[in-house]
Order: sequence, then structure tokens, then C-alpha cells
Amino acid sequence: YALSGSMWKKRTLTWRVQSFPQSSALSQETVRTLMHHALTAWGVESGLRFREVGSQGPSEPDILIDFARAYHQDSYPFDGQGGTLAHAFFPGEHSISGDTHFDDEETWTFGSKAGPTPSCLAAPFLVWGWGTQLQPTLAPFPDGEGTDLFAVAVHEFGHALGLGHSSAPDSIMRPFYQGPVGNPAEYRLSQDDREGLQQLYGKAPQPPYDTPTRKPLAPPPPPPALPPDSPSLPGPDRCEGNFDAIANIRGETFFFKGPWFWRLQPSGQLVSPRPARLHRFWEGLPAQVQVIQAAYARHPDGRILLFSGPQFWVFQDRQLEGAARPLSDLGLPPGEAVDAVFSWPLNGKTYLIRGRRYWRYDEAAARPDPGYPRDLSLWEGAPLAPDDVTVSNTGDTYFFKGAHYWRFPKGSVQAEPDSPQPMGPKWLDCPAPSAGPRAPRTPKAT
Amino acid sequence: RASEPAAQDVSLGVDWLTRYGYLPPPHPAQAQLQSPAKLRDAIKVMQRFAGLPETGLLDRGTVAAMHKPRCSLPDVLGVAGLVKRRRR
Repeated sequence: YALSGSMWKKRTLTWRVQSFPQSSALSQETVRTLMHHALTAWGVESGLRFREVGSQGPSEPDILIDFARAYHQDSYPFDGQGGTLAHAFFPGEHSISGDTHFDDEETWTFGSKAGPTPSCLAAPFLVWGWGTQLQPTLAPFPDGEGTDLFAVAVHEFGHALGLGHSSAPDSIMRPFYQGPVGNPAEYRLSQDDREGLQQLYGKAPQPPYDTPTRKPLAPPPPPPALPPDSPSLPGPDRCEGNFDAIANIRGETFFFKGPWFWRLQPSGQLVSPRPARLHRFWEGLPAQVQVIQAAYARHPDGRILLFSGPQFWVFQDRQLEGAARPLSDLGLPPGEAVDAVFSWPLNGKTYLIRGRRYWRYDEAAARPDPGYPRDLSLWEGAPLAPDDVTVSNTGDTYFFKGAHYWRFPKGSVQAEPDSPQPMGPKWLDCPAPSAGPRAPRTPKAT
Repeated sequence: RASEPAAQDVSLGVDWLTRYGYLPPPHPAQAQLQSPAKLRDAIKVMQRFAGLPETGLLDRGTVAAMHKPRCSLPDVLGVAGLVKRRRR
């Protein structure tokens, strides 16, 4: 590897995609997600963190990403399709330092066949951190066509962090384009690249956990002034538990109960002890929907799905996208409802639980997996008919029921021996319950 | 003997090697001729980056590699060839 001689002093870098490819078939959402993964590939091997910022931010982000063509006001004009693909500027105090430019005249692709899916992806219970499973917004491009945006982005962000080109055979920092590098959610830097990076920024201080770098959803609109005689804290008491749905949405945990919800920030701080109104936040959710039975953030594209009865609604950020859809679209029998839904960031599969059965849906193939439903007892120690299930930012799986939670460590299908635990103190800033009866432990799976 | 590269390939090759940092930019005042040894060394370093046999010759494979899609940044930073590279 080679070091450019400059590096960032700070360890949290901000980034934003300022312009998107005009001619590419990749959606803006996919481009942003690919950039998130390309930055994360460097972040998990070092102490660096990357945070996406909006255009209204107070200052320019450290890494400004543009798709430009020909001469674009820097000393590296692009040359049309082929030839030079992209460049980035080394760290420094100059406003252009860290900025990354891609040639908009290239055919930027993602998802062109990059070799067979590793068998580990087939493992039904491999739990990883909060990543973002991607799916090509269009059918994968046939091999040989186009330039893999993720692979080039990882290379260019190596420059933006202070690495020069490398001649090591397996390095992503080789100057010539080497083709796709496989599934972004699983990509890992070569040893040569890790050594170069760690020369500059040291090793990751703890096992690499993905922390979402997408902006959390915008805050809810301020509640209307309450009439004078209204109770001090409208809505249900969060410390009772018994939530209808719980979901990790872009790093924040949402707790739904009736037409209300609470939000828990990644720091563990509640956005507010007062619940927000469901319909004031989820714009377009039909008024007659008063209970959300399950919710999850879909990994390929970040959409948020809310379930009620035999239907579900898809949201892009906070806005409803399209009409209600039947749960049978996800493989459940007509008329069936769900207790819980969650998604595995790694394999892009979504699990839908009802009672003691669960179905599995393949987001990438956009079809239910055959051979379902299966028995939920595969999750040793899990409660049947859970209120909801979610994967935390640290990659652990949490089943919730009543006022308790069952924690499954990352990658495990056995509940922690000390499960269940009261959820109030850990999640909702509530006092520990008096030593009431423990939640019933479900019989060990035979 | 490998066939001598066409003059155009040599010219394009020297431009390419200069652009990506393998050769120092030409200095009009000195008009120093690129010594063949320096050119050969520059080609060898480029062949290492390209994963080619390090012949030091502007052979067909080397010229073809110069047309491959790549990053715009130079491969050798600072004064050509003088940056210390970390060797494992």
C-alpha cells in the first residue's frame, strides 16, 4: 500500500451525495446505500465513523460526492465512457479535500453477477449488524456490461481517507478497475488495504458493528396545543409494555401502541416521554387504521412497512407510497394477519411470525420462500405470538412480549439464559417492575 | 527480439507514464531526454501495478493495459518513483 501523506484528524466524517448519475438505472436510494456500504467497509476496520448529512447542514460535509462529466472545475477532467472512471481528493483543510467524483458518462451498475451467493447467506439464522441488504433496482446487469459503482466507490474513499494506489494483487486500491467485488453488505477489505488504513487511523476499537449512517427520520411535527382539561400525558403509559409493534428504523427503535408511538434514539434516549400521534407522522396512513400489529424497515431500499390486519402499507421515509397491499403478497394465507415481522440485513430475507409459525420472504427475488411456514420453536426460548421482533444496531435479535424482552446474541438462535428481562428499564426509561411473576418461559424446543 | 513499439505507442506511453506519476513531468528548459534506463524502470513499475510481467518493454500487453478503465489519480505520488512504498 502507499500513504498519501495526509489524513483526517477527526474520526467522524460527514458525507453527502450532492449529484446523482443522470444516465444510470440506479435509483438515488440505491446510490446512497452503496455509498453508505462503501464508507462502512473502511469504517469497520478502523475507528472511523461516517454520518450522512442533508443539504441544509450548517457546513459542507467532509466528503462531497458528485457525478460529473468532462471538465468539472478540477484538474482531472473525465474522458467519457471508459478510460478514467473516478477520482477523489486526499484529506486536508482545502474545501475539496475528501471530495469524490464519478464520471457520469460511465454506465454505473450494481448487482451484476459477482459470483455465487456464499453458502453462509443460506443460513436461516445468521444474525449480523444493522447493515443494508441491497437489491439491484433493476434486473442485474449481464456480466461485462457497466462499471460496478460499489467497487469504484470503495477505491475512491480509500483516497479520500489518505491512501494512494497499491500494487498488491488483492488490494481495492489497485489503479485499474477489477470488476465487481460481491455483496456490499458483506464486503471486507484485503489485508493490504486494512494495514494501510490502520497505519493512519488505528484499528477498530471494538468488534466492527455497523452503525447506520443514514439520517434518522425527520422529527414528528409538534403536537397541537392540548385542550386545558386534557390529561397531562395523553395516550397510553409506555411503562405497561404490551406494545402492538416494535421496529428498528434507521437506528431508532419505534414502539407502537394504539394510535401512538414512542421513538428511542441510538443513544438510548427517548425522543420524548410523550407518545407521538401515529397519523400525524405516517402521512397517508388511513384513518381507520388504529393499531399497527407489526413494522419493519426493509433493507434493500430502506422502505418502512406497517402491518395492520391482513394488509400492509409501504412508506418512503414518512410518506405513504401506493395503496394498501394484502399480506398474501408476502406469502401468508389470504386473510391471515401477523404478530411480528423482521428482516435479516445480511441475507435480505424477511420473517413473518403468526402464533407459533413463521414464513420467510426473499426481498431480492421479491417472492416468498418455498417450504414455509415453519415452527417458531427453532428460536430456543422465544415466546410464541410475540408482540414484535427486531434486530438491534449491534446485531442482536430481540423478541418482545408483554413487558419483557428475550435477547438472542448476534448470530445465535438461543435466547440468553437470563431471558426474559423487563423491557422498561433497558428500553423505555421506566422503573424496574416490582418482582411480579416472570413472563412464562416457553418450553425448550425438543 | 520483441518488435519495436510504434513511435505513436512510445509517445502515448510516455504521456501516460508521466500522467500517472511514473515519469517526472518534462521540463521544457532542460529538455532532458528520458534515459532509456529510466523509461524501462518506469515501465516496470507500471507493469507491477497492472499485474503484468515486469519486462520494462512497451509490449502489446502493456500498451493495452494503458487503455483499461482506471482511477484518475496518479499511481506514484510525489516526485516520480521517489515516494517510499511500504513493502511487506
